[in-house]
Amino acid sequence: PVIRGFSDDEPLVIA
Amino acid sequence: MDVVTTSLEALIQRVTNPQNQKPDIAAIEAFCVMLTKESEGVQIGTKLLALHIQSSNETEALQALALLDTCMRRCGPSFHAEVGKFRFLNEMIRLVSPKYLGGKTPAIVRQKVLQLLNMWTKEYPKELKIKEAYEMLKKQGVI
Repeated sequence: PVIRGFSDDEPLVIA
Repeated sequence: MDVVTTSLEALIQRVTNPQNQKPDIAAIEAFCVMLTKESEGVQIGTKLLALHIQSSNETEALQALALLDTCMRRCGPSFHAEVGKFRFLNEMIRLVSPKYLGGKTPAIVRQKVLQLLNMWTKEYPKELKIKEAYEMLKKQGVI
């Protein structure tokens, strides 16, 4: 099972 | 609004004022100190920097980028970590990307953004997202 942690960020914007 | 936000806003407005004939050293110093001393200083400071580097006034944007450069040199690992998140880096990417603001950002501002990112990939190798963002810009042909 995949355990997802809390992410304090956003995804990278692709230019 | 809390006093830290109000103070940092007033300071960044002094630092980035397009009428400045020379750098406002006192305001730059006070901004750096407050950013590091206050518990939310880094988060509030980076939001304000992101906003001001995107100013449509070239002088304001360049002064904001200079302040960002100074803060990276002076404000320590917690500042590096916040700048090293995509949340902040995305705002620099938007400035140089033709898909977003790149078409209307002055060349001198675009060059400064890319120069800072390039420098940071070397000086802050632990901030892996900076390198990832820079590699993406190369791959997309922005650099």
